[in-house]
Amino acid sequence: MKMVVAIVNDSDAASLQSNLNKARFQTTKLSSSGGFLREGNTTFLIGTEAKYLDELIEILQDNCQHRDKTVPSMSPVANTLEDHYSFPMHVEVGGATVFVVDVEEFYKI
Amino acid sequence: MKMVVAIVNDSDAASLQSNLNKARFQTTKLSSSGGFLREGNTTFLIGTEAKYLDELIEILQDNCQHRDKTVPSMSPVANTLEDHYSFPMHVEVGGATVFVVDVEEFYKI
Amino acid sequence: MKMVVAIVNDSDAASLQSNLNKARFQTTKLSSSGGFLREGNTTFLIGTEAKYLDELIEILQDNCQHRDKTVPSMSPVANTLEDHYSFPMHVEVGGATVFVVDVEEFYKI
Ligand SMILES: Nc1ncnc2c1ncn2[C@@H]1O[C@@H]2COP(=O)(O)O[C@H]3[C@@H](O)[C@H](n4cnc5c(N)ncnc54)O[C@@H]3COP(=O)(O)O[C@H]2[C@H]1O
Ligand SMILES: Nc1ncnc2c1ncn2[C@@H]1O[C@@H]2COP(=O)(O)O[C@H]3[C@@H](O)[C@H](n4cnc5c(N)ncnc54)O[C@@H]3COP(=O)(O)O[C@H]2[C@H]1O
Ligand SMILES: Nc1ncnc2c1ncn2[C@@H]1O[C@@H]2COP(=O)(O)O[C@H]3[C@@H](O)[C@H](n4cnc5c(N)ncnc54)O[C@@H]3COP(=O)(O)O[C@H]2[C@H]1O
Repeated sequence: MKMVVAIVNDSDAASLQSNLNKARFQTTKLSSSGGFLREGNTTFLIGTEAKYLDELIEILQDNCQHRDKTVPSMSPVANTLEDHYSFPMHVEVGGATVFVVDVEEFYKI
Repeated sequence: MKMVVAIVNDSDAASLQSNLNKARFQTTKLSSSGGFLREGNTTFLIGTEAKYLDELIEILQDNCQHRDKTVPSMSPVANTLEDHYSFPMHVEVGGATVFVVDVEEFYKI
Repeated sequence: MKMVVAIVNDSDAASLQSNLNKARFQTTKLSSSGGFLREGNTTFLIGTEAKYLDELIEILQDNCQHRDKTVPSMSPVANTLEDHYSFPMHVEVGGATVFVVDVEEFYKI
């Protein structure tokens, strides 16, 4: 059993969820926010057997899009970081950031 | 040190929390939602030494109940999945889904 | 790649976030609550290469403070635990509780 932690853009979360259900992946959703842009995003916890990992990664690739964002100079983020970066700043937000962690024991109670 | 991730029904969370406190387990609670039924549930993060895992699993078994749910045909879930399942659909929600993950390093700062 | 799960006091989260950004750590933030005091706190998920762990721990040490709290006798926590502890009760809340977990696979989609 593996635990997949996938951080995705809010706007992709609904279609990703439907396609995971159709492929019979069981998931739990957590509301989260990005550390840099301070915008809301979605963190999925997905416990799955190792043999389904490739299929899962493919569903993430098909449902999670890159997005270009611009951080304006007069924003809270720019104010805290203005001595480290120059604003306005172009940022490319990926479709999904995915961590696969080994699960030693799994229980359904 | 192990990290236990336990996803439980909201209605069991309060009594589970009290019994974990009494047994001196330290926990952190996250609000979450189920991927299939889209209903709120609770995700506990519980860092504990391996020798207390059996006791922890027992407390989960004593405090987390199975529940039967019916997903009606005219619901948002049914609308997105109607070509994959037939509705109304009987669903048995378990008491707890539990993942045990190894912790390589642990710090109290 | 390692996944660092750091649970910190809400009042330290903002300055911690800025200093993690400046040091170019990528993070995701989850709202959480403590199991014992039932107060809000912040759980950071930080994926980082093992060689940056020492630097990350130092940033946590510099930004997360201990706090003394008193749990009064007439509080919800005291009511559920009064046969296990005596109230009012002095509690020392640490700056951060940190778990480091190994990541088997990492994808940027
Ligand atoms: N210190 C820094 N300096 C310059 N640019 C920076 C930066 N930190 C982040 N960025 C850029 O900003 C985008 C949004 O990051 P944010 O932290 O809001 O939102 C992130 C965060 O919530 C999560 N994430 C990404 N990598 C992570 C990691 N290693 N650990 C934990 N969460 C991560 O995934 C979201 C999207 O990340 P993605 O890499 O696609 O896209 C990132 C990246 O392109
Ligand atoms: N491998 C895993 N990884 C991550 N989180 C997991 C997980 N297995 C279970 N969970 C979490 O635990 C909750 C209860 O799952 P359970 O399997 O007892 O009860 C499930 C199961 O009996 C059924 N179910 C879930 N997905 C299904 C699917 N694709 N097809 C048919 N039935 C499904 O619906 C019930 C409620 O599911 P829901 O997703 O709303 O809520 C789930 C989800 O939040
Ligand atoms: N092993 C673990 N697994 C998961 N999360 C963990 C954890 N250890 C700590 N945490 C998280 O970190 C917060 C601060 O814990 P700390 O140990 O510094 O400070 C704790 C500790 O000094 C004390 N405490 C906690 N549980 C206790 C118990 N059963 N009996 C007596 N004191 C307790 O109350 C303070 C606040 O605890 P609270 O639960 O509200 O909030 C906790 C909890 O959210």
